[in-house]
Amino acid sequence: EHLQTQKLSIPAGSHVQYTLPELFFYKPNLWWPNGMGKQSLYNVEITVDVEDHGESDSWSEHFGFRKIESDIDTTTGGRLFKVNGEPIFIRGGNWILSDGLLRLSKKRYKTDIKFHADMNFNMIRCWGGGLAERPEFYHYCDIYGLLVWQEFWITGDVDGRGVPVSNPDGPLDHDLFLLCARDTVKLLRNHPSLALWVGGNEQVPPDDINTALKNDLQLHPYFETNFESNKNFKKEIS
Amino acid sequence: MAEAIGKRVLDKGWLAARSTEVDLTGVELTTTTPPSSDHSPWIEALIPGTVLATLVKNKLVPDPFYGLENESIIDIADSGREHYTFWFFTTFECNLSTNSYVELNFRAINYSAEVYLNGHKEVLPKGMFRRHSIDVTEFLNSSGENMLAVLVYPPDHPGTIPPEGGQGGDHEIGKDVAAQYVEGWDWMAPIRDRNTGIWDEVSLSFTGPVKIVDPHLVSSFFDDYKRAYLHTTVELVNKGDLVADCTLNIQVGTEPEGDLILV
Repeated sequence: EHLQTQKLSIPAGSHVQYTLPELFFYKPNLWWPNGMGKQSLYNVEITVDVEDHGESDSWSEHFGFRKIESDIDTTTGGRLFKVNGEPIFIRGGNWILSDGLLRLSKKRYKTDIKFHADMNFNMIRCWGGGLAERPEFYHYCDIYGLLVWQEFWITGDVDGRGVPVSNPDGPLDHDLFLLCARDTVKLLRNHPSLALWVGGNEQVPPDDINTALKNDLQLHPYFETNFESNKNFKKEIS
Repeated sequence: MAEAIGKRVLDKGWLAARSTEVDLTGVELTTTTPPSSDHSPWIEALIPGTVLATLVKNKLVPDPFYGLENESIIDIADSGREHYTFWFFTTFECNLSTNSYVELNFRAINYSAEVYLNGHKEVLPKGMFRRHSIDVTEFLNSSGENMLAVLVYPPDHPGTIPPEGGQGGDHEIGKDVAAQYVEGWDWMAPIRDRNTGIWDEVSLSFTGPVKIVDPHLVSSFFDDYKRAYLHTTVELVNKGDLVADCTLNIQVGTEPEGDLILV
């Protein structure tokens, strides 16, 4: 078990962002996609106790140790994926959504996603004209080892390449699009099955949206460097 | 018994009614004149779900996925947005202890809404893919029943389906930040209400003065995956009016394998 405790003091009425000292693991059980190994998951639990009050809040989620890389292959123009340094041949399927009336249930997600794993798939692509899928969808992709390619809400047909040509500059409210995208990333980002965020289907989002998404989604340089020192920093958000 | 910290999902006992058939305001619905399921136009609602899912559940429209039944359901383009603008209503009880806080959370609503709780109003801004959290601590009846009403509006640009159909209909839905398939595609017919509704989880979260928000977990690897680090960043909100001296704990355990139970 890995357990760590930090003391901190939070000013009244404030909203702070705090990074704990990183936890070290020696040879952790890695998370692998379907067909490449086990989908090892750890349970991460975070609690906060307040003096003179007791436990104030708690949060827990599954977490999988894995590294997913992908680049465009200059020879074929296709995208090559690697998981934990191992190249993977992608066998994937398109996904729109479970039900057109959005009667989304854990049971249905479990059945649909296990079906994809039983078909020997290792990736599901969530099409840009559908939904940003829900945490329950990602939970079962974590369990069954389905990598997820999640598109944002832009499609060629509706955004500038359809017949008739329409919405060449995407949705009317770009700030709203980015607010929804950022909130969706925060909702889904800890799932080991989440492999790739994609701007849209058959279409690049408008420049300002695309640039902002690329900027927001790159890995923070903080996580690139080698770690020996236990650093923790607290940043006032507001 | 005071509420323990944690989340309570509100997915039972919801009612629904078409907005054009309800003369009361949200304040009246959640104070003097709460609805009941045995009085028309109120029907049992499916939450989470869409307006059409509730109408299908109550057999007020045929199931659009059988035969050509979808053709017999009026499209929002012909009925107008108010036809699919719906009220949703429920009640709940909760017992708050001192220095505790409650947030009302909507994980997704399509497309915008007004929330009324015991006569207090909040507006949920537009966007199908965003979460909403409202601190409702001061509006709650800490003993007895709380009444919650939500008026949900369809997307601003539901569009019109051309006679020949086509990918995304007339593409108007693309002006909003919402799912685009709902105007129909080559593989499916249009969805008549454009998926309007409280389409994802509704919950209450009970906390003390300090709340944990959106932890971010990142792993980094070295020495050929022998050495790994787990980096954790959390947002913490102190809702109280005093400095909070906290102890933040993180525990990482392996999942029980099969029927092995960790003691």
